[in-house]
Amino acid sequence: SPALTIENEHIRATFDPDTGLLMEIMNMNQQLLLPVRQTFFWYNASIGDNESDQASGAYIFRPNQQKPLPVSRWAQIHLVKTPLVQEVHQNFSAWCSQVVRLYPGQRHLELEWSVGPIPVGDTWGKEVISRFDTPLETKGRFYTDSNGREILERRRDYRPTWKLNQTEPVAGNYYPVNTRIYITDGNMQLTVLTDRSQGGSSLRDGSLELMVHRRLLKDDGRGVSEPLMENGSGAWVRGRHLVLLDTAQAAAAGHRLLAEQEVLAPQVVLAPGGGAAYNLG
Amino acid sequence: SGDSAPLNEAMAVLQHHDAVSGTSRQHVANDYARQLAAGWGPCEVLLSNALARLRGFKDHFTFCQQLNISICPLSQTAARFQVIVYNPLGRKVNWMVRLPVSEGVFVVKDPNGRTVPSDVVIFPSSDSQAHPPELLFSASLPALGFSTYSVAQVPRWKPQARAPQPIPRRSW
Repeated sequence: SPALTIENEHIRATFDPDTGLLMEIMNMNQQLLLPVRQTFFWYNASIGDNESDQASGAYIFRPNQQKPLPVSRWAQIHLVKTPLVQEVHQNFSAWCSQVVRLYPGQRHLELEWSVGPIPVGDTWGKEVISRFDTPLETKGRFYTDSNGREILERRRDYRPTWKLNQTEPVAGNYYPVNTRIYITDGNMQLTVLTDRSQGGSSLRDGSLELMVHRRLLKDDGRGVSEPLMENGSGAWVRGRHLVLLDTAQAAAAGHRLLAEQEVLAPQVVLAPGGGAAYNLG
Repeated sequence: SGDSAPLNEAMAVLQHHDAVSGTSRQHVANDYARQLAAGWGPCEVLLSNALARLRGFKDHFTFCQQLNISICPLSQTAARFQVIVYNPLGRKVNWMVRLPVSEGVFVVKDPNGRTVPSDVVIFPSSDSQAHPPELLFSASLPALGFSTYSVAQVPRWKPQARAPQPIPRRSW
């Protein structure tokens, strides 16, 4: 079957009809086309190994192998198209789903993910990420924000003030993401805005990942004395990633305004009945 | 009387990394939630008082705290309600309002009484409790201000056997 698309006057997102995964994003104003494959993976949490008895826990992120496992290689999808919204509903597993959404006039793609409760019946702690893979040649560099203000350049396996001996190739390249993370090849920039503080990284050129949820069975021995395992409402998380594709020159204008609108989002209050209309004057 | 100080104070406590990154014990996390909830209540009263003053009349305002998971008892049960949307930014914003509703057809009117385009989206899931229909409309919000939209459910048009009519499209 032909590729599935959702589009408005600014953006077109294309999905692979065989896998149901996001395949390509196009900025139609700038005529930018970027193959983007996005899906969910999970790292198996370390419980300690020959190198170190350090387990992954509330303080420490330490996967037991470098390569994360896919939550699913494909998603069951449903398409919703109305004049006011276009959505692709992706179901990856019983505990992981996502809605990719586009409203008219919107210059970004909205990814609303729902993850949890993460199953741990197999006694493996799991740390779930959303990963975007692109062919961008990013030369080991990616960018994260410092509390929504300054943007800091991050370099894989590198520290600007000392010679790094990288012993944790995944965790050692994770950085705090308060509002945004991006990768660029100097011409094109892929930016992802978050709705909360998360951890993020770019572990391969052209790749960008954000950790969305964790459920662990061991305490990391750093003072909490509890494994990171919520059983109540905290077992479920729902959040949003806003994805922008733009030229490297124009990208900041887009993500700064959008992040402002995300952090200071409109507040909805309801009142029963018909009531009199409030006149703006 | 309303008060924003308890929420201010709870938010101040929650700047600690234990609350931001989840490095607290579970009973501490529960206490963070308790402090936030205790602060939210009087702040809702403060906001309601402010809105009543600005709008010129008192109303029973409802804050739907679970809108992110499509739960809002008022919009899901009332046939008529008002939607007040406050924009904290110093510039005008167009924002898509999404509210869970019962199935049906709705008319949405802007602050000037003009009908605005709206849509009820029914999701591809058999579980209507987990995925209720959602009413969508675009709200135009002034800088550092609010707009009030009114929503009314209208009866479905039922075809008459003796007087066939073209089926009206949901064009609101």
